Amino acid sequence: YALQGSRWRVKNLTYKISKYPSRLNRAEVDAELAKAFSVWADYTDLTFTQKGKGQVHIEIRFEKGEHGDGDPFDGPGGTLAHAYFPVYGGDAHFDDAEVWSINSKRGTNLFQVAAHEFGHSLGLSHSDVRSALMAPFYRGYDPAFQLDQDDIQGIQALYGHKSQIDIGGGFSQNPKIPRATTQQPASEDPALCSDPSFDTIFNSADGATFIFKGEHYWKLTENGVAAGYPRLISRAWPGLPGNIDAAFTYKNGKTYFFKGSKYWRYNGQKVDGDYPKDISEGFTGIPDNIDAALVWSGNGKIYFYKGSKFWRFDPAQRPPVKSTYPKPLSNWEGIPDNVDAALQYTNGYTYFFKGGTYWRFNDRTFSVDTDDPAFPRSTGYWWLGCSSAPRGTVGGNAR
Amino acid sequence: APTFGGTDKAMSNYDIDFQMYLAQYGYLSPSVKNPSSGHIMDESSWRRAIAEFQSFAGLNTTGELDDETINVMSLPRCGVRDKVGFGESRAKR
Repeated sequence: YALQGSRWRVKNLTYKISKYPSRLNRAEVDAELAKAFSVWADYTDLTFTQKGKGQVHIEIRFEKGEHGDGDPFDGPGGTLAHAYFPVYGGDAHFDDAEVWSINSKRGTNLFQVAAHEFGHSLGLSHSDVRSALMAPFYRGYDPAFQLDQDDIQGIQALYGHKSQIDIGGGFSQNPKIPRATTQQPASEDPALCSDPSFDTIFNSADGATFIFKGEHYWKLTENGVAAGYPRLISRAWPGLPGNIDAAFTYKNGKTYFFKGSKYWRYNGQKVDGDYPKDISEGFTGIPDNIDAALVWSGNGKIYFYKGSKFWRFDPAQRPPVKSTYPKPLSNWEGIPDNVDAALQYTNGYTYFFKGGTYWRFNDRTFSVDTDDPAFPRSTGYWWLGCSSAPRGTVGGNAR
Repeated sequence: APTFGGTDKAMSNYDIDFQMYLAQYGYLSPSVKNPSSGHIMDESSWRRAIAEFQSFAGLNTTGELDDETINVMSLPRCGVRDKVGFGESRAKR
């Protein structure tokens, strides 16, 4: 990466779009540019607030040809946009002669180009790492876009690491209250909303909540999925395959992933040794091909679920799995067999997911919580921000 | 068209565009961008400018305007210079 040499002295920046592109819906442009700013906000303490008018840090304009700064645009292709470093004002100009597009292979992707230009507005120069966002060349629409490590190192060299932990998917401490209003821009993912089931869900050591489905993952915010997702699992957790069976983060801060007969251990997003290993080696007594796993809020032990059975794994005991296991999953009253995923959420409650529905477990009564609306509820509405999903109970009550 | 040092063949308009490109993105002096002013340039500056661009773009640094280099130069891109402040060596951090 390369730093131009100037940066903003403040971290809460404002921006306004003074002139919109002629061929896109304004609300969509607002959302895409907010998403482009959030690319940088994800890794720093920078915040970006859009204003309608008045004095702002970064002004954004879509212009054609000569537009008053002595650096004329050149029509379709060639130069797509340019931006000014902080010392020169930080503004970003986009060539309105381009065919700007959103979530499409057609035209030029507005989100990717804007995220690049905002890198300049924040003080990043071009990078000679070809896979970096800050490389100067536009290489086409990338549905699994995410920042390269080079970009992250560059922006954190300017503004430091993200200090506050953005609690992903944070219900308020009282889970009875549906989603609190969120600070982080969220968006709903149409594909995920049309099939709100997933392979696994877990919290990382820093409190973010992730869901895995196939080769991709999403980060959850307080009222949906974070903007800029899905992303590829393999690019964030190098060496980890897709189609993961289960995952949890233990109190040692390490995250364990399970697939088939294997498991991996990660420290954050870095593999923590020589993995994968056999489950029979590291989790003796636990079967292969599990459905779900969690650290239970009731006793801090690790529970594994498969079909109609469950196992308790206590690392402090020898053997870690008593001979009385497996036990019938029906002991977890109200939870169905063959669950997809389970987790102890950052609000301390235990949740089970199957298909597009979920249950909240009451540790005291050792049964599914009673609430209004009753469980199972729609995962799409309550976890993924799917506005079209039903708020109330879904399907007949579990057993 | 003004002849340029550094090569014994008159450069076509096509080549002048590459001069403009390299000047626009910081590999040659900005004055080259001004088509109305003749600009004598020695060969080593021309070849170095091409080689610097090739190095930055991750291409073989031949110093020649080969096909691969021309292809990358035709990619849509950001209008901000690759080398901020002409003549600055890119200090790798």
